Amino acid sequence: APGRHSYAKYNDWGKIVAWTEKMVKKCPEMVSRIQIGSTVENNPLYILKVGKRAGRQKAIFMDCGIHAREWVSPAFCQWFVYQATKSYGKNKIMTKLLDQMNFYILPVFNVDGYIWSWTQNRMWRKNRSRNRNSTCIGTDLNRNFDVSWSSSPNTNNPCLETYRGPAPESEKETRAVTAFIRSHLKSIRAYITFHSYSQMLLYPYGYTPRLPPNHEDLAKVGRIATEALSTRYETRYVYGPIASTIYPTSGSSLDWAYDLGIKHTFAFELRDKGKFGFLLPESRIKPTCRETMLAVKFIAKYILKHT
Amino acid sequence: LAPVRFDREKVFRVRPQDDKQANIVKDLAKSNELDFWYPDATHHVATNMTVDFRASEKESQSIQSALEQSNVHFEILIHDLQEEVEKQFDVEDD
Repeated sequence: APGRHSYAKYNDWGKIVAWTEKMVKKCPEMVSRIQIGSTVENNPLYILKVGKRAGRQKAIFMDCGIHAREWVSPAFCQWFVYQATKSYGKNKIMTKLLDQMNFYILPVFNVDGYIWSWTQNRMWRKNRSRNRNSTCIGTDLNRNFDVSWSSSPNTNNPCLETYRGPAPESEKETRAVTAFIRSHLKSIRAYITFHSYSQMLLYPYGYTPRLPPNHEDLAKVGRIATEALSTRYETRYVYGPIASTIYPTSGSSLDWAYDLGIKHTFAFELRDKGKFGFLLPESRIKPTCRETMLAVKFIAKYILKHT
Repeated sequence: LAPVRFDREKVFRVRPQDDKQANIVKDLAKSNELDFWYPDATHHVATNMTVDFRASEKESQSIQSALEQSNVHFEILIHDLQEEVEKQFDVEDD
């Protein structure tokens, strides 16, 4: 028995799986569960499709928990599904969004790593794949995407936290996600990924200081989204391109999705700014999710209107 | 396997003021097993960047001494990581 799921607490993988089943049973007309693949340790990778109508319409893909120890990220994905289903028919904006678009939500991207962070090592970041000729375990899934994959220095050592893997898309989790996004590319208009911590809203690029062609548009969305976020608790987020706002990266999901053709891609670095770091107390989950919801709803509204 | 514990492990926050100080942090990473929280790797460490890293109890003292000797300003964000791991579960069950 997985125990009781709570939106105010961190939930282990067993509880999250049971929660996905519960959401589908509770709102069958709005939520469906799709298994997009499995992990090295044979855990299922589930996406929840949230939206009111079937058929060809716009969609936003969101993922949480690429990095195992960033626990507030999966908490947000669960919160989003809960709020979406709860406020449909009550909240005007959410009703419109769900009537006219779908959300594909991957509540935990790095399932094996997440389980490991619960059971063995709270500070675990990578996935749990074995590496040839090394006793060090795991690949950083956010360095494993096929976008300027080999350009960053010091990411070819399996013992480092930012190890990029032996090849682009070498990891089962990465391949499952990229295959799903490629096969739904016609409908996916935005990609949003959730990390922690440092309170930022990022857009491409990370692998080059060059700005993407629609950077003015992305900056405008970033500015308004962070303003919306701050209205609830005055939490200050900064926004900007990855390379100059946080630090240069290669092989990241955000840049990959952008170069694939999804021209609105964002990464949230959720709370906090370092007081707790990866150990954000559960009492901060709800406020973090509430304020983030404001930014995500703004982005979704923008996508609906402008893409 | 018993879960990893983090008793008396520390999280340092350093803000190198110049290249020399940034290199001191990078050198510390070569001689100690540091877990970089922000940025996520040593090679990103740069002047005027806020750098957060975790260090074992054993290495914390020598790291602190090295930073003090080099006049690198630092603060200790977390004094006992295991305590914080336990304190994160601060919401009672429904």
